[in-house]
Amino acid sequence: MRRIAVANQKGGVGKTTTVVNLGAALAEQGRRVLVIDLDPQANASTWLGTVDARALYEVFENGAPLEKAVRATGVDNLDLVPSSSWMTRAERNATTQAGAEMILRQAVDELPHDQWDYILMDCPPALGLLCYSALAACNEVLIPVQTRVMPLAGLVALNQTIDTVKLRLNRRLRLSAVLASQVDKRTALSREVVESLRERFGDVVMETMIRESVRVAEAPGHRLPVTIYAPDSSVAHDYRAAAAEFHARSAAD
Amino acid sequence: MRRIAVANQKGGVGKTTTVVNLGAALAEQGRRVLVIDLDPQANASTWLGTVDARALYEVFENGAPLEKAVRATGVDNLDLVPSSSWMTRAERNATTQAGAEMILRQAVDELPHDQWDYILMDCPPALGLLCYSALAACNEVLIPVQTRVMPLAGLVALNQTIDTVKLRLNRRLRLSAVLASQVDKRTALSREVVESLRERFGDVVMETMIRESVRVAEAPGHRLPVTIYAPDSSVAHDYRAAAAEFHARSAAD
Ligand SMILES: Nc1ncnc2c1ncn2[C@@H]1O[C@H](COP(=O)(O)OP(=O)(O)OP(=O)(O)O)[C@@H](O)[C@H]1O
Ligand SMILES: Nc1ncnc2c1ncn2[C@@H]1O[C@H](COP(=O)(O)OP(=O)(O)OP(=O)(O)O)[C@@H](O)[C@H]1O
Ligand SMILES: [Mg+2]
Ligand SMILES: [Mg+2]
Repeated sequence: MRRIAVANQKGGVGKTTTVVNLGAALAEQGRRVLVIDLDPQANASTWLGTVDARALYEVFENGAPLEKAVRATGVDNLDLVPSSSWMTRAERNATTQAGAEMILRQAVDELPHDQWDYILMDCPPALGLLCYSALAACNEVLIPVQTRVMPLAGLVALNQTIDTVKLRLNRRLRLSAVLASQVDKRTALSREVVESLRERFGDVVMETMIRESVRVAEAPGHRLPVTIYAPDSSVAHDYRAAAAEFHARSAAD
Repeated sequence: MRRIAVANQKGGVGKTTTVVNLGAALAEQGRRVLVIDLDPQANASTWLGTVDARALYEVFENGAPLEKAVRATGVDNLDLVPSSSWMTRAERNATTQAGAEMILRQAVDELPHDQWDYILMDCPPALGLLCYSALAACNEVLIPVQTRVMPLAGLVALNQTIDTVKLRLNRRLRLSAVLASQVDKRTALSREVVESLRERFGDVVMETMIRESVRVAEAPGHRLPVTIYAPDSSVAHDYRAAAAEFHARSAAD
């Protein structure tokens, strides 16, 4: 079971969009996927149609089994642990406990081993306890990057955070993929940003890029991943290619 | 002196872009503008070319005068109080103090009254102490909304937060403007979102909308507001119109 933290503290770069659409594309290709929504704003939960005020909160607060927080979604092979604004409270309460960043890791370790092939964790736009919990609980980090200028600035801090978590909390953690998203091939800006990503991260940057498409932005309004909302769209094809590439990468490791 | 918190906990909706470009357009029209960057990711500070590790931190931590944290920028009539990652530490430390949300308000109250006409505060993508500090310190809130589906979901929580701060900390606070941004007039989605904003917020929604334009996304890479980087672009015109409209609104109040 691959555990992947989808993280980037810069806001609006496509973390939630990646988790939902890549998750759905992996599910379509026969993988069993569990999405864990760690963002108190619960965008992934709302998109997948299942919000539950206390499910994940109980795991952090009272040590409830994570399996009890899992909900089915309308997408075959895709389950969800929903978030809610209660997670802000859980984050605040946990910071006073020793080893709070390890709560989620222990909870994930207790999940049945053969029920899912992938766990994708959606992180909030901040480097704080919820993000550190995901980095401690996962083996891999996938960083979505909106191909604009401002999102590049935060990558140094994010890399340092990954290194620190690897050193102190989770030796297995590695940056396994950078996914260029909202790529507008018509502009030089997107091409320059992709080039600079490849210079900085080498072949960690996925070959597949996700193009800018209004279909992606419309999909949450229909509570469907773009692979179901607009199955023949070129951007749905992008996510399918990204899923296939991402899955092949693990086989190669 | 108008004090305006530019806030929206949803990530990537254009808070920083609004503060820098609307600020620069107001400055161009002869207003004296002070930008206060409350985001530890310091995107506005990096864009305006001035990062200072401890300036604002000292105000929160040790009660240093805010005026000492003010820096000139390369834009006439536009000054900046820069942020840095130290603000994460200041936020964490302050939560244990009584009345921490009022630290910034008192600091702003001590600024000279006749040096600036506008203060624009850039908030981080979370409803936490730094955002509450801005809401406590300001008379007005401007909410930038990216015209897509997911940003709409957070507006209920944001409105509740504004009401709560108004009730408990700052009776003068009011929502004075909602600015539709990254509007892509070619898509039905943008039009539908703008319509839904007008239904919900009435004439608080500004007539002026900011169009989607690659010039805006390029401007931070040149460390210039779009009104200087691409002065004849249609999006620079949008910001000038927004500045004129926003300034006229105050006269009308
Ligand atoms: N390929 C794309 N084409 C068009 N729009 C996109 C694309 N990817 C994401 N978006 C839009 O960009 C915005 C930001 O995406 P999203 O909310 O997934 O980012 P995020 O990183 O999860 O944000 P946050 O930091 O708030 O959690 C959304 O409105 C989304 O619909
Ligand atoms: N009108 C526009 N046209 C094109 N791109 C835009 C426009 N406005 C903002 N952007 C781009 O959208 C992205 C998000 O904008 P910005 O960083 O200002 O949002 P934010 O709300 O401050 O994000 P955060 O939540 O991370 O603080 C940036 O890459 C920016 O360049
Ligand atoms: Mg998100
Ligand atoms: Mg910002």
